[in-house]
Amino acid sequence: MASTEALLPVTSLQDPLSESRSDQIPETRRRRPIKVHLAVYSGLLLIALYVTLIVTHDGSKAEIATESRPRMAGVSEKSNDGVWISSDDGKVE
Amino acid sequence: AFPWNNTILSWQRTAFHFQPEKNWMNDPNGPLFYKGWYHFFYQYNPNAAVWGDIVWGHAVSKDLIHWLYLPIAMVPDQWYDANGVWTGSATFLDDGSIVMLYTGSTDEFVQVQNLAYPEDPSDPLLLKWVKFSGNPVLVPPPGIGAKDFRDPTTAWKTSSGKWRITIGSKINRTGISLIYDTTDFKTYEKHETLLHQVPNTGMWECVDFYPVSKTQLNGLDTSVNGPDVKHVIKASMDDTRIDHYAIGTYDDSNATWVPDNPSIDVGISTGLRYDYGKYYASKTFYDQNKGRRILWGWIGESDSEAADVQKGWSSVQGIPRTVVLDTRTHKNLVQWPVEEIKSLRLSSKKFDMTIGPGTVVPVDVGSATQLDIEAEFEIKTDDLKLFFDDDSVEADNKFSCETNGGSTARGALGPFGFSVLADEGLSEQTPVYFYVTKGKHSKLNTVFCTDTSRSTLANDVVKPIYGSFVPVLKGEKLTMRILVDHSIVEGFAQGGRSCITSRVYPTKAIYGATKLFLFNNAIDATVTASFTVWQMNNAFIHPYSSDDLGVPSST
Repeated sequence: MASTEALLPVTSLQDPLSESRSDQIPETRRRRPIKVHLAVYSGLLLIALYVTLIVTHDGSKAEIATESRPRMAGVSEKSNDGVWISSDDGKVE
Repeated sequence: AFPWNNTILSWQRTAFHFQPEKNWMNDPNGPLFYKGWYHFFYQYNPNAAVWGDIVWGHAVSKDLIHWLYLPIAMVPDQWYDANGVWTGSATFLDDGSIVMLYTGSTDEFVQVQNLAYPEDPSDPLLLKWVKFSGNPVLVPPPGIGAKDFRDPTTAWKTSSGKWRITIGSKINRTGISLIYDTTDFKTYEKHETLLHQVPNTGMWECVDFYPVSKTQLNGLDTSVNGPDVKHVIKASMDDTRIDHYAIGTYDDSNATWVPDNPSIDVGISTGLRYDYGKYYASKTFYDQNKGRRILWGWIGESDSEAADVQKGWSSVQGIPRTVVLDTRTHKNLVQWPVEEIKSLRLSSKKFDMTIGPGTVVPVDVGSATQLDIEAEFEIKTDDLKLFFDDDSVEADNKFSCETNGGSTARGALGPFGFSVLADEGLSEQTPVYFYVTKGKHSKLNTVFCTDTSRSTLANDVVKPIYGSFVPVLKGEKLTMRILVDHSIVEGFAQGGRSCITSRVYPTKAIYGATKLFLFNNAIDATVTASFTVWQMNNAFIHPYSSDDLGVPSST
C-alpha cells in the first residue's frame, strides 16, 4: 500500500507535462522539433524513473513483509502471511 | 487465494472454545478465580480481526466452559501503555486482594511494567481496574533493549517473605528470565543473577514459572516449595512461536533454576513442548477453588490474514487444561482438558473394531463437527512379535511426523488412528494417529501425529504435519483423546503426555457433510480400537446481562 502511494507523485508529473505540450501547439514551426525532442527525452526520463520506482517498490514490499506491525511494535509475529505460500510443499510452519 | 464464502467461513467459528464475539484475540492474561467466578482476560483488538490497538478483553465463567463477555477491563489511556496494554499476570496477596502486573508499550514503544488493581474488591466481577499512579513500576534495565522486556509472571513468595517475579528478555541471542523482588509491587530490587538463560534461543516471551508436585496429582499454589516439588519454566519463543518448557530445581536462596536435563533445556528445539501443534503465549494459574493448576493457551489461525478479515474474527483459546508432573516418568508434564468439558457431552456411541492393514472404516456418529473421542488401541500381539523378532528391521530412532510423509506413509506398525473433519470421499481429512517403530534395544518407539496436509482443498492455509515422540510405559495401552470443534482439533496422547492442537479449514467436510473415519494404514499390523464418541453441545458464550449474573438490574 505504501509503495502505491509512492508511485502517485510520479504519475502526476506526467499531467503537467502533457498540459505544457498542448500549450505549445500555437508556437512556431521552427521551435516545434526542439519541443518534441524535449518531450520525448522527458518521457524517456520519466519511464526510467518509473522503472526505478517499481524496483524500489518491490524492495520496500519485501521489507514490509518481514517487519509487520506487531514486529515493529515490539512483539512476536502474529500472522501466517508469507508462510502459507510454502504449505503446498508440506513444509512445517 | 481460495474463494472463501460466508457459508464456509461461518462454519469455522467454534462452538465450545473461548473466542470473542468478533475481531482479534491473542495471549491469555491474568487468569484467576475470585469470589465464585473464573476470570479470563485476553489481548484483544476491539477494532479489527488483525493484531493492533491491544486492550484487555474480559470474560467470566462459573466453570471455565460457559463464558460471559464483560466490558473491556483496561485500555491504552496513559503514556506508559499508549501503544498497547500488553500481557500480564495476577497475584493474590496475603489478604486475598489482587494485584495485576502488565506490560505497557509506551508512547515511544518502550516496554515497561505497570501495576493495576481492582477498583472495588467487593465486586466479584472485577469490572473496573485502576492503574497505579506511580506507573511504570519497572523499566528496561541497563543492557536490555527497549523492546525486549515484557510479560511479567505471577509473583511467588520467597523464604524471606518478599514477592518475586520473573520477566522474559534476551541478551544478543541468549533467552533470559530476569528476576525482581518486591514487598509492595511498587518498588523492585533486581537480582544480578538470572532465574535462567539458554543461549541461541532468542527472545523469551510470556515466561511462566510454577511448582509441580513430585508425588501428588493436585496442583500447587505458585509460592509452594519443598523437597517434594519440582519447578517448571515455560517460555514462548519469539523466533519460532513455540512454547517450550523444562522441569528442574529452583533455589530460593539465589533465585536460580537448574534443569534436570540440560540437553532438553528451555527453548532447545528437541526439548519439551506443551503442545506440538499450534499453541503459544500460554499461561497457568493456580485454581484455589479446585486445587489444580490450569493452563490456558492461545491458538492462532493457520489461514491468511485476508481470510480472517473476511470472517471478522481471528484466534481461539484452547480448552483449559489441568497440568501436573507425570508421576510415572517424572520427565514430562501431563495435560488434560478440565473435567468441566464433560458437561457438554451429549449422546455417545461405543465401538470395538478390529481393522486390518490398509483399512479405512467410516464411524457412524452422524455429523462429526463437534466431538469428544476417547480411544484405546492395541496392536495384535503376533504382529508385534513378528516385527520385533525380525532382525532385518533396524531401529528407527529418527522417525518424525514432520519429515516422514504423514499419514499416507505406510510402515509395519502404523500409522493408525482417526481421520476427523473428513468428507465422504476423503478428499478432505485430518488424520490424528499413532505410528510405532522399533526403537533402541527393540523397544517400542511411538509417535503421536496430526497431519493437516489434506485438511482442506484451499491453498491459502498453512497445512503442517505435527507430532512428537510420546512415552508409552510397560503395560500401557496406546490411548488418545480428540476434541473436534469446527476449525480446531485438540489431540491428547497417553493421558496428555503429548498434545497436538491444529487449526483446519475444510471446504467440503463441513456442516452435515463432516464425517469421522477410523483407519489403519500399517502394512503388517492388525489393530483393535475400543473407543467412545460423544457429540458435543455448544458452550454458552455471550455478552453478560444482569440476569446471567444473578444480580439486580441497575435500571
